[in-house]
Amino acid sequence: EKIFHNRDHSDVDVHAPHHAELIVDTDTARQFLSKYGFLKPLRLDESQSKEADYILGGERLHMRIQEGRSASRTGIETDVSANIPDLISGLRQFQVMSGLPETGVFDDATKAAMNKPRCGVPDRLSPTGSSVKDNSTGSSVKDNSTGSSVKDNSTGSAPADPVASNATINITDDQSDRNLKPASPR
Amino acid sequence: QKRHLLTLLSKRRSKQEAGNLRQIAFSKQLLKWRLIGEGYSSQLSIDDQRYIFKLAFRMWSEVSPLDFVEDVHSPLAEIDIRLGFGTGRHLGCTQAFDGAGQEFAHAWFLGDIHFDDDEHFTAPNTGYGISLLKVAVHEIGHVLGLPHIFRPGSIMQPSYLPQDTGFEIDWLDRKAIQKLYGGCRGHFSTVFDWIRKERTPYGEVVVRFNTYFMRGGWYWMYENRNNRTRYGDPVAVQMGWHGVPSNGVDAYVHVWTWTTDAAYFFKGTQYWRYDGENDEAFTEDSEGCRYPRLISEGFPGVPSPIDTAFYDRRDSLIYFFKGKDVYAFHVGTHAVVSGYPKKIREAFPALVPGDHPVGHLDAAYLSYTHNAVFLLKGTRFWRLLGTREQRLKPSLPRNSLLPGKEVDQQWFDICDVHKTNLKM
Repeated sequence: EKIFHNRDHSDVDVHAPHHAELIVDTDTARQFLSKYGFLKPLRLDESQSKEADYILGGERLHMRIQEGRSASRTGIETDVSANIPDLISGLRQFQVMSGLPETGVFDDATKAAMNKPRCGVPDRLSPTGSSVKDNSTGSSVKDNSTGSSVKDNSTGSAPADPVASNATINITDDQSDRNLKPASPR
Repeated sequence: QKRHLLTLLSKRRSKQEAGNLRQIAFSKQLLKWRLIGEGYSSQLSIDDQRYIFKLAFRMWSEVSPLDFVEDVHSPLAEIDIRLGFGTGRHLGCTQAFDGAGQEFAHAWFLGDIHFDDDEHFTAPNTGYGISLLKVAVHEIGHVLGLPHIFRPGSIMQPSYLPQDTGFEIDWLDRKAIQKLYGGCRGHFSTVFDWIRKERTPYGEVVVRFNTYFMRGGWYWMYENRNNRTRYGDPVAVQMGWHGVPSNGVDAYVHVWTWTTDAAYFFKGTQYWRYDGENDEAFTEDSEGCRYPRLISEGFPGVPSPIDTAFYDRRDSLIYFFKGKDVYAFHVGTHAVVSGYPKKIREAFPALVPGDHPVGHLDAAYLSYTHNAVFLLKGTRFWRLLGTREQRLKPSLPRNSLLPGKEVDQQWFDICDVHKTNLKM
C-alpha cells in the first residue's frame, strides 16, 4: 500500500509509472533482439568481461571490454554496426517467430511487434540459439462424438424399451449451455 | 545466490537431461507456492492477488498430474515457487523491469515469478488492462519447464494478447506439459452418461446426454466432442447432484424401458432414485417408494455394498458386480436370474486369455458416444464385444471382453486438483 500521512492521502506520490523505453531505432532494436535471444551477444570469455590490464602478444595493454561491442587492442571501441548481417538475421528470426513478413528490415510492423507487452523470458532459450518453435503438426484432435445416434438393432422380443424396436432415437452428446449440471464459476 | 533463468539447475531438483532446457521439470508432484510479503502489488487487494494465483495454479493442475498448494507457513526455503511484484530493480533480481509497457513479467525454470507492478494488472474478465490471471498462467508454464511457443492459441506465446475472456489451456499446451510430467491417471468410483429428454421449441422431444466421471466426492463432466473435461472441473458431487451422498457413490444405473425411466445411485447398502425433472434425489417417487432405500429391498437377492453396475437394455438385465461375482437382475421379473451369481470371468469372458479385470471393478459404463459398455478397473478399461461385432463373429462368446487399454488413452485430461483448490 502506498505510504501516506495526510488524512486525504494528498501526500501520496502518485507518481506516473515510468514507461518502458520504446523500441524506435536499430540500436534499441538490437538490445531487444539480444535480450530475447535473437542475437548472440558478442561471445566474450568470462575473464575478459571487465576493465583490466591484459597481456596480448607480449604487450601490456589496459583495456576496457564492454559487452555488446567489439573491443580492439587499443581499447578504442569500434562500432559494431559493422555487424549488420547479425542484426538482419536477428530481425528475420524475430519476424518469422512473430508471424511477420520476413524482410530483415526494422520496419513499422516489426517495431510495433517489439513494443507490445510481453513476457521477459527470452524467446530462444538454449545457448546454441536453437529456436523454440512449436513444431507440433497442429493435428487437430478428431472429434469422436457429434451426436451419435443410438440405434438398437437387438432382436429383443416385445419392445421392452423405446430403443429395442426398430425405432431410432437420436441421443446427442450435449455440451450446449443447456446441460443441467452447473459448471464451476469459471 | 540469485537464481538465473539459463543457469538455474538447483541442487534440490533433478533435471532430466543436461543441456536440453526442454527437459527441465520438477521431480515431485506436489508443489508449494507463496506470494511473498515484500512482493505485494499496489494495484489489487492481497486477497485478489492470492485468489488469481490460486486459480492460475489450479488451471495447470486441471491438465497435468501436478498439484499446487499455497503455503504461507513453511520456511521460505521450502517454497518451490515464489511470486512477487516489483518495479525497476526488484526483489534482488538481476533483470530489472522496464516500466509500464513491454516486459510485464518474467520467470525462472523451477523457480520464481516476478510481475512488473508498473503494468496495469487487472482481475479476470474486467475487459481492460493486463489480465493478471493470463500472465500468471503463462509464467507458471515457464516455471514448470515450458518455453515460449509460437502458435496462435497457445498460452505460452511471448506477447500478451488483449484479454480474451475465458481463455483456457488448449489441447497442444496440455500435451506439452504432459510431455514433461505425464498424463493424469487414477481410478474412478463410477462413470455414466446422464440422459434427459427435452422438448425443442418446435415441440419435438429430443434426448440428450452428458458424460460424467466421478471420483470420491468430486466429478468431471467429459466433453466427448472436445476430448477433454469441462473447463473448471472437477467440482463437488453435492454441487451438481443434490441429495446424492456428498462423498460419492459406488454405482449409477439407468433403467430405460417403455414403462420405466429410472436413474439410480448406489452407495453402501442403500440406493437413491434421481429426479431428472427437479435435478435432485427423490425422497419419495411416484410409486410411493421412499429414498434412500435398502438395496436388498429394491433389488432382492443382490448383495451390498456393490462395486458397480450397469443396465443392459438388450436383455433388460441389471448386472451388479461384487468382488469376482456378477448378479443379473431382471427388471421385469424383479428377481435375480437363475444361474446367477456367476464369476465375472464366466459371464464376461476374456477374448485374449489372461487379459481380464477378474473382479473388484471400479465402474461399468454404458457409453452412448461409443455405443459400447466398458468395465473400468484402476487405470485400465475393457470394452464389451458389441452387438454388431457379435453378429459378424457369432463364434465369439457373448459379452466377451476385448483386450484392456489405458483409460487415459481414450478419455483425456481427467486430472485431480489439490483439495485446497477444489472449491474455487
